[in-house]
Amino acid sequence: SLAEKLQDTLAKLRGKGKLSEDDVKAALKEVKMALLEADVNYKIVKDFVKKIEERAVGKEVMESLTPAQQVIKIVNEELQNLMGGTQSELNISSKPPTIIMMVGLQGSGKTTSAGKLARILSNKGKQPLLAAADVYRPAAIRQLQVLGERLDIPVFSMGDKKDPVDIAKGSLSYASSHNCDTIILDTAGRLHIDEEMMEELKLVKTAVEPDEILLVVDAMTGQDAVNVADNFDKKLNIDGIVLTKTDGDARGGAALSIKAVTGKPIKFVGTGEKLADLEQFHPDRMASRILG
Amino acid sequence: FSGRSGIDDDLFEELEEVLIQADVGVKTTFALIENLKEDVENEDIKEPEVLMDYFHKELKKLLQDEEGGIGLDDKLNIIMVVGVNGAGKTTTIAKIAGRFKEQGKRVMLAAGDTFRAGAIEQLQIWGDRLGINVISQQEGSDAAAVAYDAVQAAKAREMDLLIIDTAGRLHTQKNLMEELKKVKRIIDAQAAENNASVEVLLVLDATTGQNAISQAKIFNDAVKVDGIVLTKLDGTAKGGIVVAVKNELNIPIKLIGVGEAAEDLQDFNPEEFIKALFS
Ligand SMILES: Nc1nc2c(ncn2[C@@H]2O[C@H](COP(=O)(O)OP(=O)(O)OP(=O)(O)O)[C@@H](O)[C@H]2O)c(=O)[nH]1
Ligand SMILES: Nc1nc2c(ncn2[C@@H]2O[C@H](COP(=O)(O)OP(=O)(O)OP(=O)(O)O)[C@@H](O)[C@H]2O)c(=O)[nH]1
Ligand SMILES: [Mg+2]
Ligand SMILES: [Mg+2]
Repeated sequence: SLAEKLQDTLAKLRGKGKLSEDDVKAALKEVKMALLEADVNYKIVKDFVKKIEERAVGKEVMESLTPAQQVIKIVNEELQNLMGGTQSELNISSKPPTIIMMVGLQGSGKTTSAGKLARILSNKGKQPLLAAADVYRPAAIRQLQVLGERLDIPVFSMGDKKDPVDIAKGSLSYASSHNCDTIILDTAGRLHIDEEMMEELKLVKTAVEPDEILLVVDAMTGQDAVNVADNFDKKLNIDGIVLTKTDGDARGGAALSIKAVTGKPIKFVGTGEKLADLEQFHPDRMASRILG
Repeated sequence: FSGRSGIDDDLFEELEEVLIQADVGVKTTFALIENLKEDVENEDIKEPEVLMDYFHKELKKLLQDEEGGIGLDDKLNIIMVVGVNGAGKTTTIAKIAGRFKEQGKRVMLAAGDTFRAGAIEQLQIWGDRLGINVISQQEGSDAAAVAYDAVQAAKAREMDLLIIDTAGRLHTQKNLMEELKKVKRIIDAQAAENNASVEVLLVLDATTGQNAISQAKIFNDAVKVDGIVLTKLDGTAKGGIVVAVKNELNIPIKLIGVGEAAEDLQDFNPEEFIKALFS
């Protein structure tokens, strides 16, 4: 773990008294390696290590009897500052229905997360409606309908020959006539560089003005996480992130990169394939996982 | 790199940056650059352009395998497709099936994901679109039973190729990896009885970071992977993870996915891949 590596690196100076510049450099190199191995974006790591360096050459580390522990403490603090701090509740509309729109790359976990979110809202006493706006992927609508059946939550669909904008609008009328106070709109996976598909999302956003746009990101995403998040955020002004598949052993550095580049909060984490597997995000847990 | 005046630390740092940002990973990047530095000494390389050309050739050697793409034997060929959730297994199966159907081969599919909502229907729709039969059972049935039925059916109907879909699973889920081993055992046993060949393809998503190495290791330990399919290369991710995987496990990279349609499948071409890595 990073803590152990830093202990080793700085242990050689036990009894030496003060840290030298080279000692600090060595410690920072360990931090850089740990974050890169955890998939944090290269440029984000550079900026982050600079921040650590500014504090590491200060008294708190240089004159400490346990410099390694001090560095770890600083890294942890800076990581948590980056990861947490912002509110992670869903936006609720003052005029129902509240509309939540799930967006993201292919296979990231949008449809499954839509079902999981509907379940959480239902348990909170809400009347959610799932809306099937993925008209491209074979059996995407069927997939959402099966999840709805399992949860006894209604699924609005207009089949796969209609425009997602019309489906989104249709879900609004359906929600009002069926007393649903929250709509969770599932959209097709798409590339952030697919102009036509990104435009489609913009049109859906304009048509129904979602209260919450959630970017669904796979926790095992590598360096590209920054490109994806930045693009989706610039084009849609997302409200938050759902980080999926955290039940694996990916360190999840993408979470740090995405937060650093968009400033948007991670609101939920997917912790498994079952519909109950969605939890609130804990910045401190994520920080220690990234550090490894 | 060609605009540079000489080979210096800055050049190597820039190279490190390109490789790490391409998801080649810290460990593999450092190993590659250390080797490169030695070669610069031994081969007395002075020009950055010569260095890059040399490096491209070294990477090509690493990534090359005599088996880009997939070939079929003159018998029933069974391909089992595995990988973590959402990597692109089902779609890749449709692409491979479409390719061989167009070549006049007799192809059959098995809906081995009996767990996820809509999984069987998803493969059935692909089967309908391609005019290919899909062997399936009820959702919730035993994946091994579907595999067993499928091999029997493929042999009986004299198929050239049977492709078996499996449910996505994280390599860290021990019980699901045990299930996968069981399905593989059934397939191997049936293949032996029916003079069929078996190949396992691991699907890796190009957007994946260093976790791909762990995925490849554990899937390989469970069911011996014969080849890798790298999907979603039509995005902005470079897929450098395959450099690390090839370096550590020497599993051939056979195919790449470059889109969501049936024709979006290409044989892995190391030269083009390396070119894209540095672009
Ligand atoms: N282990 C695990 N699997 C997950 C999680 N979230 C989703 N999955 C699985 O990931 C795969 C992809 O999930 P989907 O919900 O179909 O993803 P999607 O983003 O809707 O995919 P597209 O619509 O094709 O873009 C499925 O096998 C899900 O069961 C999670 O938190 N943990
Ligand atoms: N852009 C792009 N999308 C792809 C590619 N391959 C697959 N996809 C998409 O990725 C998503 C997931 O594909 P699936 O084939 O369902 O993935 P899977 O591995 O079978 O998923 P699970 O069975 O849930 O584990 C779908 O939206 C596909 O269309 C590719 O090469 N490029
Ligand atoms: Mg979906
Ligand atoms: Mg599948």
